[in-house]
Amino acid sequence: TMPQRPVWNKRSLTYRIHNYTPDMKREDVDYAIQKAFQVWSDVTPLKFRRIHAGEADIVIRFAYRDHGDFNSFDGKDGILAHAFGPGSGIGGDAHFDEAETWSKSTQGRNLFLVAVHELGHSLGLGHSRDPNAIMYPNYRHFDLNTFHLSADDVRGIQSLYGGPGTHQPKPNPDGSGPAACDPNLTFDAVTTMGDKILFFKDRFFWWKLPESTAAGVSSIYSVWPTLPSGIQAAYEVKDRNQVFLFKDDKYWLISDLRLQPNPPKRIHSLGFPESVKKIDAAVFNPFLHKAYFFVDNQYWRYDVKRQLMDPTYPRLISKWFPGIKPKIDAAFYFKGHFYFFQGSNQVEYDVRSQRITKRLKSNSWFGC
Amino acid sequence: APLTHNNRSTEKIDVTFAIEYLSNFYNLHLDGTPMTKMKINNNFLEEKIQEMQQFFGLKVTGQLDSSTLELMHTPRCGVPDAQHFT
Repeated sequence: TMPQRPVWNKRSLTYRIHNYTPDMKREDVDYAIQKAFQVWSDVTPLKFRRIHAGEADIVIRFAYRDHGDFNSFDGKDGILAHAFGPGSGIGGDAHFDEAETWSKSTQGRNLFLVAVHELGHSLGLGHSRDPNAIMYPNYRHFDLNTFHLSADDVRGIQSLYGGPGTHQPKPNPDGSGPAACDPNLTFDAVTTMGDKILFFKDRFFWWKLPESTAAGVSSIYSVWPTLPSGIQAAYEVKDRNQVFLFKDDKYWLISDLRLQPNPPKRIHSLGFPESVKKIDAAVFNPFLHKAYFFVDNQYWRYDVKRQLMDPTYPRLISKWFPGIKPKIDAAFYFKGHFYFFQGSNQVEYDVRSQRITKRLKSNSWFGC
Repeated sequence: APLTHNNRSTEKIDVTFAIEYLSNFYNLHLDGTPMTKMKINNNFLEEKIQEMQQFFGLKVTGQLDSSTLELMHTPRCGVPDAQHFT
């Protein structure tokens, strides 16, 4: 993103094509620009509408050399185009150097690809160091049939505007995103991650420092674009900086805050029988270095060091966790306690003394 | 002698080009020194070359080596990598 993170404060933006390059048919220019906007609208809540007269938020121009914005073009090659970050007047406008040969193909400079990049600036993105990103500063031809934004591009734009079909979610009820203070709030999964606690719900997760009531909320997609929504269980092995996330019969690894690029693994590789189709909740016990997996009214215990499921499991939850009834929606470990989430309720359970120490509402962490 | 002269001449063109590139995209300030005199603070120039090499994932030498110059000549977006576009 750009310094000071300028963004548009509205979700519906207008654009106008001020003039055309003689290198291409007008309809091809129109199409390239429209498709370039679509690339960004596909991954954000932003909507773009073309207008033919009047003041548009984003104006597209083709220009030679000095063109009135104190940032002259330099003739063929070198600088191909530039754009201004969100703002009034010239803010958001994208200018293309007419000295280039613009095209809809691989000949010369492909207008669509350059437009996607410049419109990224128009929306508030800076340059990426990732050569696979469209926001990398240097021109590179991508296969137009398979073109898609890189994870870095998506992360950048969604950090400014949120994911598609959503507003930038807020932790408090405002009609958009989940409401942390809803008394009936339930969670899909909860885990610590580094110094934060993450609370997963549908497409979103809240993140907060344990000692602070302030919480942030993000869409899962905006942070880990390849991770599905509806995470069902999660646990952290803190001394390895690893977080495991579970959905249905698959699990993913986040190591040092980065989602590992390998495809998800099957939970059965951990030792679950084929009859187990999903995990309700998971929690890590750092004293024993074991992970507990809760499935319906039973739980399994997994030895993280030996990478084997402990024998004599599954066991009944109600028998071995006195006072905890099935079934468990989510669980996490923090400072000597397990926290079990069941519907809109939460139980604090002392790991050493093996007894319940507190009964709480599920959203007690948000200072509602 | 002509070979040395040519080499120096090429080097001068490269440095002039690099200074222009770094001024455009890496916030290199010449502080009013005419570019032709090449009296720019060498350390600062080296730092800016390093910044650019780091951004592009090149070997960080601070020198205008061939890969750095090649990358500088690649067509690109006019928005700076290291400052506001005003």
